[in-house]
Amino acid sequence: KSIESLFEQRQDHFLIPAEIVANVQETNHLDHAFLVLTKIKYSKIPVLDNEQHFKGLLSLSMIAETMLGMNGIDPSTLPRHQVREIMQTDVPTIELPYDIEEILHLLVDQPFLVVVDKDQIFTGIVTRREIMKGFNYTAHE
Amino acid sequence: KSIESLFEQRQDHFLIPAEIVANVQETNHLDHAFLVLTKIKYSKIPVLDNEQHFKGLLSLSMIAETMLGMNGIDPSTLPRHQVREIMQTDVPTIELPYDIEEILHLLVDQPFLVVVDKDQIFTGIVTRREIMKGFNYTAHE
Ligand SMILES: Nc1ncnc2c1ncn2[C@@H]1O[C@@H]2COP(=O)(O)O[C@H]3[C@@H](O)[C@H](n4cnc5c(N)ncnc54)O[C@@H]3COP(=O)(O)O[C@H]2[C@H]1O
Ligand SMILES: Nc1ncnc2c1ncn2[C@@H]1O[C@@H]2COP(=O)(O)O[C@H]3[C@@H](O)[C@H](n4cnc5c(N)ncnc54)O[C@@H]3COP(=O)(O)O[C@H]2[C@H]1O
Repeated sequence: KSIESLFEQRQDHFLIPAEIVANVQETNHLDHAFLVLTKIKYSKIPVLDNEQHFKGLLSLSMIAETMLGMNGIDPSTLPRHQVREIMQTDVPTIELPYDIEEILHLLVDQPFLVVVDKDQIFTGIVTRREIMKGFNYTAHE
Repeated sequence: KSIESLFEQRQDHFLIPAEIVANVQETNHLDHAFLVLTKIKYSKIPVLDNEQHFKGLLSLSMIAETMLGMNGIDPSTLPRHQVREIMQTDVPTIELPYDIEEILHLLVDQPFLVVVDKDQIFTGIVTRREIMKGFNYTAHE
């Protein structure tokens, strides 16, 4: 079980804290969200409410899908709709303290994991990149 | 060095072959590429030429960036520009046979690696997901 134990030593380094995770509000309109996602270039980001609760995930393709219709690529509907209408809500979340086996298992299908506290307040994310760095450390032992 | 050796046993399973990797042509126009990326939902895909050579990578945010201007979100310029004008070209590529240490190192910063042959013909991709599956296998030993 040496992989797990090596990770346990580095646990506190995996979390990217909420303060530096780009996000949008569930009540933002889609034109605003389009601008944010285009500028920051992250492919998928958390959606929060006005009390920092985690609500879902949003990507540019979810917004772009609403622009496809009878009139080609049409952005005119974006100001009339909110993030919460189209965001992805079936999202696994984890809480501290980590269960490294659960993290490794979930990161097979998720590029990042959303960390919340017991009240669903958004705490941060754990990314595949942080785990991959850990493997490079382990592999060089 | 047991991590490397466990991976070497599974080498042939990592490659996602070119035939099932979504891609666009460098001469496609951006409105077409916008549709493709919106529909397939992969966040970044390879760009090829008409002889299957790897040319670069394209994401929806690269296209969306061209739509931001004086007139809000404007799709009217998309039919007049080609993928090759905006694609990302500083992309690391690897060749078979794999060097697993190189793969683990590059996958820290790349969600997937582009595999080409010696003539730059696109062969497939190696994804973080395939490596994460390998780790789960290893961790359960
Ligand atoms: N500005 C940047 N600086 C340096 N490297 C960058 C970067 N943007 C992307 N990358 C690299 O590309 C990978 C995929 O990014 P993506 O945005 O598709 O997918 C990201 C994104 O959806 C989310 N994410 C990561 N950091 C974030 C942040 N600070 N705010 C919001 N979302 C974040 O987690 C996913 C996985 O991230 P991970 O770090 O494992 O993997 C990242 C990282 O290795
Ligand atoms: N249709 C789908 N079915 C099942 N799972 C899906 C999926 N679309 C996305 N995922 C999951 O989300 C991860 C990130 O996908 P993304 O499109 O941002 O980032 C992808 C995408 O940019 C590219 N990619 C993967 N497979 C591809 C394919 N068949 N064609 C084109 N690009 C692909 O490699 C990146 C990393 O892929 P990876 O598999 O490691 O990681 C994938 C996978 O775990």
